[in-house]
Amino acid sequence: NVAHGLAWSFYLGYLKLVLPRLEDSIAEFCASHPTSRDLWARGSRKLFILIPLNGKISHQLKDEDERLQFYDNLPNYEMNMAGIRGRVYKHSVYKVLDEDGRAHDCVVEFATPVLTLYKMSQERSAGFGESERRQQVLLFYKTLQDILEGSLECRNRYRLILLLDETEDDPHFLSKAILRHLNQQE
Amino acid sequence: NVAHGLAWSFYLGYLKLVLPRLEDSIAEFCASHPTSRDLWARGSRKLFILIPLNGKISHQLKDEDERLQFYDNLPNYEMNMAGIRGRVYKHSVYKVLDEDGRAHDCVVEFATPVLTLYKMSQERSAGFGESERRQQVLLFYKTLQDILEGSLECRNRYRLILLLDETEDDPHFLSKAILRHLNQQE
Ligand SMILES: Nc1nc(=O)c2ncn([C@@H]3O[C@@H]4COP(=O)(O)O[C@H]5[C@@H](O)[C@H](n6cnc7c(N)ncnc76)O[C@@H]5COP(=O)(O)O[C@@H]3[C@@H]4O)c2[nH]1
Repeated sequence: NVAHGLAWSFYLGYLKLVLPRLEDSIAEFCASHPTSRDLWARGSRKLFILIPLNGKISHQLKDEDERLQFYDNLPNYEMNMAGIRGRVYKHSVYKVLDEDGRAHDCVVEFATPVLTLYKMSQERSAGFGESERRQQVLLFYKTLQDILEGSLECRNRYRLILLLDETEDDPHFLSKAILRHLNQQE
Repeated sequence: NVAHGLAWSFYLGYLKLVLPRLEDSIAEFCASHPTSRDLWARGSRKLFILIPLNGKISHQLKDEDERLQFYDNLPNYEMNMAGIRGRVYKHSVYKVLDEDGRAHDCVVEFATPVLTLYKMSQERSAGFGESERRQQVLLFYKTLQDILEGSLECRNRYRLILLLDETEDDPHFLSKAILRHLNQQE
Protein backbone atom coordinates (compact mmCIF):
# COMPACT_ATOMS: atom_id res chain seq x y z
CA ASN A 1 0.00 0.00 0.00
CA VAL A 2 1.77 3.07 -1.33
CA ALA A 3 0.07 5.58 0.99
CA HIS A 4 1.04 3.60 4.11
CA GLY A 5 4.75 3.71 3.22
CA LEU A 6 4.63 7.38 2.21
CA ALA A 7 2.99 8.35 5.53
CA TRP A 8 5.71 6.53 7.47
CA SER A 9 8.41 8.07 5.28
CA PHE A 10 6.97 11.58 5.78
CA TYR A 11 6.99 11.02 9.55
CA LEU A 12 10.34 9.23 9.97
CA GLY A 13 12.28 11.27 7.37
CA TYR A 14 10.78 14.71 7.94
CA LEU A 15 8.16 15.50 10.61
CA LYS A 16 9.98 13.63 13.42
CA LEU A 17 13.13 15.66 12.58
CA VAL A 18 11.60 19.11 12.11
CA LEU A 19 8.57 19.37 14.42
CA PRO A 20 10.50 19.23 17.73
CA ARG A 21 12.57 22.26 16.58
CA LEU A 22 9.70 24.31 15.16
CA GLU A 23 8.95 26.45 18.21
CA ASP A 24 12.61 27.39 18.74
CA SER A 25 12.88 28.17 15.05
CA ILE A 26 9.89 30.55 15.27
CA ALA A 27 11.37 32.19 18.40
CA GLU A 28 14.68 32.69 16.54
CA PHE A 29 12.73 34.15 13.59
CA CYS A 30 10.90 36.67 15.81
CA ALA A 31 14.19 37.68 17.45
CA SER A 32 15.74 38.33 14.02
CA HIS A 33 12.71 40.40 12.86
CA PRO A 34 12.53 42.92 15.77
CA THR A 35 11.07 45.71 13.63
CA SER A 36 8.06 43.58 12.62
CA ARG A 37 5.50 44.70 15.14
CA ASP A 38 2.74 42.25 16.02
CA LEU A 39 4.64 39.32 14.52
CA TRP A 40 2.63 36.25 15.53
CA ALA A 41 0.17 38.38 17.51
CA ARG A 42 -2.45 36.35 15.61
CA GLY A 43 -1.84 32.93 14.04
CA SER A 44 -0.35 29.62 15.08
CA ARG A 45 3.07 28.21 15.97
CA LYS A 46 2.10 24.75 14.72
CA LEU A 47 3.05 23.43 11.28
CA PHE A 48 -0.08 23.52 9.08
CA ILE A 49 0.10 20.56 6.70
CA LEU A 50 -2.24 20.76 3.70
CA ILE A 51 -3.56 17.50 2.24
CA PRO A 52 -5.68 18.11 -0.90
CA LEU A 53 -7.99 15.15 -1.61
CA ASN A 54 -7.76 15.76 -5.37
CA GLY A 55 -3.96 15.52 -5.18
CA LYS A 56 -3.42 18.92 -6.85
CA ILE A 57 -0.56 20.88 -5.32
CA SER A 58 0.73 24.37 -6.14
CA HIS A 59 4.38 25.23 -5.70
CA GLN A 60 3.51 28.76 -4.56
CA LEU A 61 0.50 29.27 -2.30
CA LYS A 62 -0.38 32.70 -3.76
CA ASP A 63 -1.21 30.88 -7.00
CA GLU A 64 -4.02 29.12 -5.13
CA ASP A 65 -5.31 32.08 -3.08
CA GLU A 66 -4.08 35.68 -3.10
CA ARG A 67 -4.96 35.99 0.60
CA LEU A 68 -1.96 33.74 1.34
CA GLN A 69 1.02 36.06 1.30
CA PHE A 70 4.54 34.69 1.60
CA TYR A 71 6.34 36.62 4.33
CA ASP A 72 9.76 35.00 4.80
CA ASN A 73 11.41 31.65 5.50
CA LEU A 74 12.21 30.35 8.96
CA PRO A 75 15.97 29.93 9.60
CA ASN A 76 17.43 26.96 7.69
CA TYR A 77 17.98 23.74 9.61
CA GLU A 78 21.07 21.94 8.29
CA MET A 79 22.03 18.40 9.17
CA ASN A 80 24.29 15.68 7.84
CA MET A 81 21.99 13.14 6.29
CA ALA A 82 22.93 9.88 4.57
CA GLY A 83 26.15 11.25 3.02
CA ILE A 84 24.87 14.75 2.24
CA ARG A 85 26.71 17.34 4.34
CA GLY A 86 24.36 19.95 5.70
CA ARG A 87 21.14 18.90 3.98
CA VAL A 88 18.75 21.83 4.36
CA TYR A 89 15.26 21.63 5.87
CA LYS A 90 13.23 24.85 5.84
CA HIS A 91 9.66 26.14 6.19
CA SER A 92 7.90 29.21 4.83
CA VAL A 93 5.95 31.73 6.92
CA TYR A 94 2.72 33.12 5.46
CA LYS A 95 0.40 35.97 6.38
CA VAL A 96 -3.12 34.58 5.98
CA LEU A 97 -5.64 37.38 5.46
CA ASP A 98 -9.13 37.00 6.87
CA GLU A 99 -12.33 38.65 5.50
CA ASP A 100 -11.57 41.81 7.53
CA GLY A 101 -8.10 42.04 6.02
CA ARG A 102 -6.29 41.17 9.28
CA ALA A 103 -3.16 39.03 8.97
CA HIS A 104 -2.60 35.76 10.81
CA ASP A 105 0.95 34.36 10.87
CA CYS A 106 1.32 30.70 9.99
CA VAL A 107 3.86 28.12 8.87
CA VAL A 108 2.07 26.32 6.03
CA GLU A 109 3.04 23.79 3.39
CA PHE A 110 1.53 20.99 1.33
CA ALA A 111 2.30 17.39 2.33
CA THR A 112 4.92 16.51 -0.30
CA PRO A 113 3.97 12.79 -0.53
CA VAL A 114 0.57 13.82 -1.95
CA LEU A 115 2.51 15.26 -4.88
CA THR A 116 4.20 11.85 -5.30
CA LEU A 117 0.75 10.20 -5.37
CA TYR A 118 -0.42 12.70 -7.99
CA LYS A 119 2.65 12.25 -10.20
CA MET A 120 2.46 8.44 -9.84
CA SER A 121 -1.12 8.53 -11.13
CA GLN A 122 0.19 10.32 -14.25
CA GLU A 123 2.99 7.81 -14.94
CA ARG A 124 1.81 4.86 -17.02
CA SER A 125 4.36 2.45 -15.56
CA ALA A 126 3.65 3.25 -11.91
CA GLY A 127 0.57 0.98 -11.99
CA PHE A 128 -1.57 3.52 -10.20
CA GLY A 129 -4.58 5.26 -11.73
CA GLU A 130 -6.55 8.44 -11.04
CA SER A 131 -9.44 6.60 -9.38
CA GLU A 132 -7.07 4.90 -6.95
CA ARG A 133 -5.27 8.14 -6.16
CA ARG A 134 -8.12 9.69 -4.14
CA GLN A 135 -8.35 6.54 -1.99
CA GLN A 136 -4.62 6.63 -1.43
CA VAL A 137 -4.65 10.32 -0.40
CA LEU A 138 -7.34 9.52 2.16
CA LEU A 139 -5.36 6.50 3.41
CA PHE A 140 -2.24 8.73 3.62
CA TYR A 141 -4.20 11.23 5.75
CA LYS A 142 -5.61 8.58 8.12
CA THR A 143 -2.29 6.74 8.51
CA LEU A 144 -0.41 10.00 9.14
CA GLN A 145 -3.03 11.07 11.68
CA ASP A 146 -2.56 7.78 13.60
CA ILE A 147 1.23 7.97 13.48
CA LEU A 148 1.33 11.60 14.68
CA GLU A 149 -1.20 11.01 17.46
CA GLY A 150 1.09 8.30 18.84
CA SER A 151 4.22 10.45 18.53
CA LEU A 152 5.65 12.18 21.61
CA GLU A 153 8.05 14.20 19.47
CA CYS A 154 5.26 15.65 17.34
CA ARG A 155 2.35 16.04 19.74
CA ASN A 156 0.60 19.45 19.57
CA ARG A 157 3.08 20.75 17.01
CA TYR A 158 1.04 20.32 13.82
CA ARG A 159 -2.41 20.62 12.25
CA LEU A 160 -3.40 18.27 9.41
CA ILE A 161 -5.74 20.06 7.02
CA LEU A 162 -7.63 17.73 4.68
CA LEU A 163 -8.86 19.85 1.75
CA LEU A 164 -12.12 18.55 0.28
CA ASP A 165 -12.76 19.88 -3.18
CA GLU A 166 -16.43 20.83 -3.36
CA THR A 167 -15.81 24.56 -2.94
CA GLU A 168 -12.78 24.69 -5.23
CA ASP A 169 -14.25 27.46 -7.39
CA ASP A 170 -14.08 29.83 -4.39
CA PRO A 171 -10.90 31.91 -4.94
CA HIS A 172 -10.41 32.09 -1.16
CA PHE A 173 -11.11 28.42 -0.46
CA LEU A 174 -7.63 27.74 0.89
CA SER A 175 -7.23 30.77 3.20
CA LYS A 176 -10.71 30.10 4.63
CA ALA A 177 -9.83 26.45 5.31
CA ILE A 178 -6.70 27.56 7.18
CA LEU A 179 -8.59 30.28 9.11
CA ARG A 180 -11.22 27.74 10.17
CA HIS A 181 -8.44 25.69 11.80
CA LEU A 182 -6.89 28.81 13.35
CA ASN A 183 -10.22 29.78 14.89
CA GLN A 184 -10.71 26.29 16.30
CA GLN A 185 -7.64 26.66 18.47
CA GLU A 186 -8.04 30.30 19.53
CA ASN B 1 4.26 -2.66 -1.16
CA VAL B 2 6.27 -0.06 0.71
CA ALA B 3 9.43 -0.34 -1.41
CA HIS B 4 7.51 0.23 -4.66
CA GLY B 5 6.10 3.57 -3.44
CA LEU B 6 9.42 4.70 -1.97
CA ALA B 7 11.23 3.98 -5.27
CA TRP B 8 8.68 6.08 -7.19
CA SER B 9 8.87 8.84 -4.55
CA PHE B 10 12.69 8.89 -4.79
CA TYR B 11 12.47 9.17 -8.58
CA LEU B 12 9.55 11.62 -8.94
CA GLY B 13 10.48 13.85 -5.98
CA TYR B 14 14.26 13.86 -6.34
CA LEU B 15 16.20 12.05 -9.09
CA LYS B 16 13.99 13.36 -11.93
CA LEU B 17 14.57 16.92 -10.62
CA VAL B 18 18.29 16.77 -9.85
CA LEU B 19 19.90 14.36 -12.33
CA PRO B 20 19.28 16.49 -15.47
CA ARG B 21 21.17 19.38 -13.79
CA LEU B 22 24.04 17.36 -12.36
CA GLU B 23 26.56 17.83 -15.17
CA ASP B 24 26.05 21.61 -15.28
CA SER B 25 26.34 21.71 -11.51
CA ILE B 26 29.70 19.89 -11.65
CA ALA B 27 30.91 22.25 -14.40
CA GLU B 28 29.92 25.25 -12.24
CA PHE B 29 31.76 23.66 -9.30
CA CYS B 30 34.97 23.19 -11.32
CA ALA B 31 34.77 26.79 -12.55
CA SER B 32 34.46 28.04 -8.96
CA HIS B 33 37.43 25.91 -7.78
CA PRO B 34 40.08 27.06 -10.35
CA THR B 35 43.03 26.50 -7.99
CA SER B 36 42.14 22.82 -7.50
CA ARG B 37 44.38 21.19 -10.06
CA ASP B 38 43.28 17.85 -11.46
CA LEU B 39 39.73 18.31 -10.19
CA TRP B 40 37.78 15.43 -11.77
CA ALA B 41 40.87 14.22 -13.63
CA ARG B 42 39.86 10.82 -12.21
CA GLY B 43 36.37 9.90 -11.06
CA SER B 44 32.83 10.13 -12.40
CA ARG B 45 30.28 12.82 -13.18
CA LYS B 46 27.37 10.49 -12.47
CA LEU B 47 25.50 10.43 -9.16
CA PHE B 48 26.61 7.34 -7.21
CA ILE B 49 23.63 6.09 -5.20
CA LEU B 50 24.46 3.64 -2.40
CA ILE B 51 21.88 1.01 -1.49
CA PRO B 52 23.00 -1.13 1.51
CA LEU B 53 21.13 -4.46 1.63
CA ASN B 54 21.30 -4.51 5.42
CA GLY B 55 19.61 -1.10 5.55
CA LYS B 56 22.38 0.47 7.67
CA ILE B 57 23.17 4.05 6.65
CA SER B 58 25.80 6.47 8.00
CA HIS B 59 25.21 10.18 7.97
CA GLN B 60 28.86 10.88 7.23
CA LEU B 61 30.69 8.63 4.80
CA LYS B 62 34.05 8.94 6.59
CA ASP B 63 32.43 7.09 9.52
CA GLU B 64 32.09 4.07 7.23
CA ASP B 65 35.47 4.26 5.48
CA GLU B 66 38.29 6.76 6.04
CA ARG B 67 39.23 6.51 2.35
CA LEU B 68 36.04 8.50 1.58
CA GLN B 69 37.00 12.12 2.15
CA PHE B 70 34.39 14.86 1.98
CA TYR B 71 35.70 17.58 -0.33
CA ASP B 72 32.92 20.18 -0.73
CA ASN B 73 29.26 20.51 -1.72
CA LEU B 74 28.07 21.19 -5.25
CA PRO B 75 26.27 24.56 -5.64
CA ASN B 76 22.81 24.57 -4.02
CA TYR B 77 19.80 24.14 -6.29
CA GLU B 78 16.81 26.07 -4.95
CA MET B 79 13.25 25.70 -6.16
CA ASN B 80 9.74 26.52 -4.97
CA MET B 81 8.19 23.25 -3.97
CA ALA B 82 4.69 22.60 -2.56
CA GLY B 83 4.54 25.87 -0.60
CA ILE B 84 8.19 25.97 0.50
CA ARG B 85 10.01 28.92 -1.09
CA GLY B 86 13.45 28.00 -2.35
CA ARG B 87 13.66 24.44 -1.06
CA VAL B 88 17.32 23.41 -1.26
CA TYR B 89 18.66 20.36 -3.09
CA LYS B 90 22.40 19.67 -2.80
CA HIS B 91 24.98 16.91 -3.25
CA SER B 92 28.35 16.28 -1.64
CA VAL B 93 31.60 15.70 -3.54
CA TYR B 94 34.01 13.09 -2.20
CA LYS B 95 37.61 12.15 -2.92
CA VAL B 96 37.68 8.34 -2.99
CA LEU B 97 41.18 7.02 -2.33
CA ASP B 98 42.34 3.85 -4.06
CA GLU B 99 44.96 1.37 -2.76
CA ASP B 100 47.74 3.53 -4.30
CA GLY B 101 46.47 6.62 -2.50
CA ARG B 102 45.22 8.33 -5.68
CA ALA B 103 42.02 10.35 -5.37
CA HIS B 104 38.97 9.86 -7.59
CA ASP B 105 36.30 12.60 -7.52
CA CYS B 106 32.72 11.43 -7.08
CA VAL B 107 29.28 12.65 -6.10
CA VAL B 108 28.08 9.99 -3.67
CA GLU B 109 25.16 9.58 -1.29
CA PHE B 110 23.02 6.87 0.27
CA ALA B 111 19.46 6.36 -1.04
CA THR B 112 17.53 7.94 1.84
CA PRO B 113 14.40 5.78 1.38
CA VAL B 114 16.50 2.81 2.57
CA LEU B 115 16.84 4.71 5.86
CA THR B 116 13.01 4.93 5.98
CA LEU B 117 12.85 1.13 5.51
CA TYR B 118 15.38 0.66 8.32
CA LYS B 119 13.56 3.00 10.72
CA MET B 120 10.18 1.43 9.86
CA SER B 121 11.55 -1.98 10.83
CA GLN B 122 12.41 -0.51 14.24
CA GLU B 123 8.96 1.02 14.85
CA ARG B 124 6.52 -1.46 16.42
CA SER B 125 3.43 0.16 14.92
CA ALA B 126 4.75 0.28 11.33
CA GLY B 127 3.89 -3.42 10.84
CA PHE B 128 7.20 -4.17 9.20
CA GLY B 129 9.86 -6.49 10.67
CA GLU B 130 13.60 -6.97 10.24
CA SER B 131 13.19 -10.07 8.07
CA GLU B 132 10.91 -8.20 5.68
CA ARG B 133 13.28 -5.23 5.49
CA ARG B 134 15.95 -6.99 3.43
CA GLN B 135 13.34 -8.10 0.88
CA GLN B 136 12.01 -4.56 0.67
CA VAL B 137 15.51 -3.06 0.13
CA LEU B 138 16.02 -5.50 -2.75
CA LEU B 139 12.59 -4.65 -4.18
CA PHE B 140 13.45 -0.92 -3.83
CA TYR B 141 16.68 -1.50 -5.79
CA LYS B 142 14.98 -3.48 -8.59
CA THR B 143 12.04 -1.08 -8.90
CA LEU B 144 14.35 1.94 -8.97
CA GLN B 145 16.55 0.26 -11.58
CA ASP B 146 13.51 -0.31 -13.85
CA ILE B 147 12.21 3.22 -13.38
CA LEU B 148 15.60 4.81 -14.11
CA GLU B 149 16.27 2.62 -17.15
CA GLY B 150 13.00 3.89 -18.65
CA SER B 151 13.73 7.51 -17.82
CA LEU B 152 15.03 9.85 -20.54
CA GLU B 153 15.77 12.55 -17.97
CA CYS B 154 18.01 10.27 -15.91
CA ARG B 155 19.70 8.03 -18.48
CA ASN B 156 23.49 7.71 -18.04
CA ARG B 157 23.52 10.16 -15.14
CA TYR B 158 23.64 7.72 -12.21
CA ARG B 159 25.12 4.49 -10.89
CA LEU B 160 23.11 2.35 -8.46
CA ILE B 161 25.47 0.57 -6.08
CA LEU B 162 23.88 -2.33 -4.23
CA LEU B 163 26.05 -3.03 -1.15
CA LEU B 164 26.03 -6.70 -0.16
CA ASP B 165 27.21 -7.22 3.39
CA GLU B 166 29.48 -10.25 3.39
CA THR B 167 32.68 -8.21 3.50
CA GLU B 168 31.43 -5.67 6.02
CA ASP B 169 34.36 -6.24 8.38
CA ASP B 170 36.73 -4.82 5.75
CA PRO B 171 37.35 -1.16 6.83
CA HIS B 172 37.66 -0.19 3.14
CA PHE B 173 34.62 -2.12 1.94
CA LEU B 174 32.74 0.99 0.80
CA SER B 175 35.56 2.79 -1.08
CA LYS B 176 36.44 -0.49 -2.86
CA ALA B 177 32.78 -0.98 -3.92
CA ILE B 178 32.74 2.55 -5.37
CA LEU B 179 36.13 2.07 -7.09
CA ARG B 180 34.92 -1.15 -8.68
CA HIS B 181 32.09 0.82 -10.30
CA LEU B 182 34.49 3.61 -11.32
CA ASN B 183 36.80 1.11 -13.01
CA GLN B 184 33.89 -0.48 -14.88
CA GLN B 185 33.21 2.75 -16.71
CA GLU B 186 36.79 3.91 -17.34
N1 LIG C 1 8.36 19.67 2.53
C1 LIG C 1 9.46 18.88 2.67
N2 LIG C 1 10.65 19.50 2.86
C2 LIG C 1 11.80 18.78 2.99
O1 LIG C 1 12.87 19.35 3.16
C3 LIG C 1 11.70 17.35 2.93
N3 LIG C 1 12.62 16.34 3.03
C4 LIG C 1 11.93 15.21 2.91
N4 LIG C 1 10.62 15.46 2.73
C5 LIG C 1 9.58 14.46 2.55
O2 LIG C 1 9.63 13.58 3.67
C6 LIG C 1 9.59 12.20 3.23
C7 LIG C 1 10.87 11.50 3.60
O3 LIG C 1 11.96 12.10 3.00
P1 LIG C 1 13.27 11.28 2.56
O4 LIG C 1 14.42 12.21 2.69
O5 LIG C 1 13.40 10.01 3.35
O6 LIG C 1 12.97 10.85 1.03
C8 LIG C 1 13.29 11.74 0.00
C9 LIG C 1 14.74 11.61 -0.35
O7 LIG C 1 15.12 10.25 -0.49
C10 LIG C 1 14.78 12.27 -1.69
N5 LIG C 1 15.02 13.69 -1.49
C11 LIG C 1 14.11 14.68 -1.57
N6 LIG C 1 14.70 15.86 -1.35
C12 LIG C 1 16.01 15.60 -1.10
C13 LIG C 1 17.15 16.39 -0.81
N7 LIG C 1 17.10 17.73 -0.71
N8 LIG C 1 18.34 15.78 -0.64
C14 LIG C 1 18.44 14.44 -0.74
N9 LIG C 1 17.41 13.62 -1.00
C15 LIG C 1 16.20 14.21 -1.18
O8 LIG C 1 13.52 12.05 -2.31
C16 LIG C 1 12.63 11.42 -1.37
C17 LIG C 1 11.24 11.99 -1.54
O9 LIG C 1 11.24 13.36 -1.26
P2 LIG C 1 9.91 14.27 -1.19
O10 LIG C 1 8.95 13.88 -2.25
O11 LIG C 1 10.35 15.68 -1.23
O12 LIG C 1 9.20 13.99 0.20
C18 LIG C 1 9.88 13.59 1.33
C19 LIG C 1 9.36 12.22 1.74
O13 LIG C 1 7.98 12.14 1.53
C20 LIG C 1 10.44 16.77 2.74
N10 LIG C 1 9.31 17.52 2.58
